[in-house]
Amino acid sequence: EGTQSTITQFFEGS
Amino acid sequence: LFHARFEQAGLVDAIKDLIQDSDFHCRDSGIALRNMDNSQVAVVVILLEAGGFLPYHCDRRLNLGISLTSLTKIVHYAGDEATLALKANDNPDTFNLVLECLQTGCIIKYDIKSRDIDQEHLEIPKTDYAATITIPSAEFQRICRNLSQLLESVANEASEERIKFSSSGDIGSGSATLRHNSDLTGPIALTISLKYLVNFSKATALSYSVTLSLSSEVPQLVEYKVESGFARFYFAPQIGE
Repeated sequence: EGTQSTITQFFEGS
Repeated sequence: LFHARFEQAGLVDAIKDLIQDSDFHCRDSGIALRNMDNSQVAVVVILLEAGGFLPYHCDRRLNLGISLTSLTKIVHYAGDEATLALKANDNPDTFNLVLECLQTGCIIKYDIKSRDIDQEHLEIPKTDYAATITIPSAEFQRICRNLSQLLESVANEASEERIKFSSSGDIGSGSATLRHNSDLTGPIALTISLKYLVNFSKATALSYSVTLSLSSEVPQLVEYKVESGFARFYFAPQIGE
């Protein structure tokens, strides 16, 4: 089983 | 002054379980929405170009903060066939929402207060996916709903000719396989939460087909093309499998 990542790990906020 | 009339109000229903409030960015080119879901694992991006509205008029940039929970309740009255019109004046503390049921001719008007929404703007990088597969949206929804009755997550495996959705849980396992004619750079396997796929597939009424863009260890993209625009759902991957 993997761990669910969050989208902010991939998309940067501005 | 801003005025837009939209004939696919069912779009609201497709995103209401993911995001509760959002800014609608209104420009002369059209309306855009980009927002993360509460659990920060998915992003919804919607672009509706001005040409998809009849009429569309926007003479300056405008951000309308709209409660999708409230908008859903309003739109739900007339279902997918409703026509939705948004109007705002130069001071957009409130906006007008006009809902027309095409079947009965009934028109309902609301004055809605624009909400002040603290929303982070996410930059979405261009991604080259290992697989981009287009399948009938109704089949995709059927598969997601069926597997989700008993199981929680789904493993997507794609090869040259077939995409396989397989899932296992306490009660056992299940799988569904579909043929496709899309190009792949190589075989791919990844796991995704069925609960979210079921949510994304609520956009089925918008488009005959759905495109899945998949790569290991980057967010997956589920895209529905609508008239003069799109609804895109990005979902963060499970890592360390």
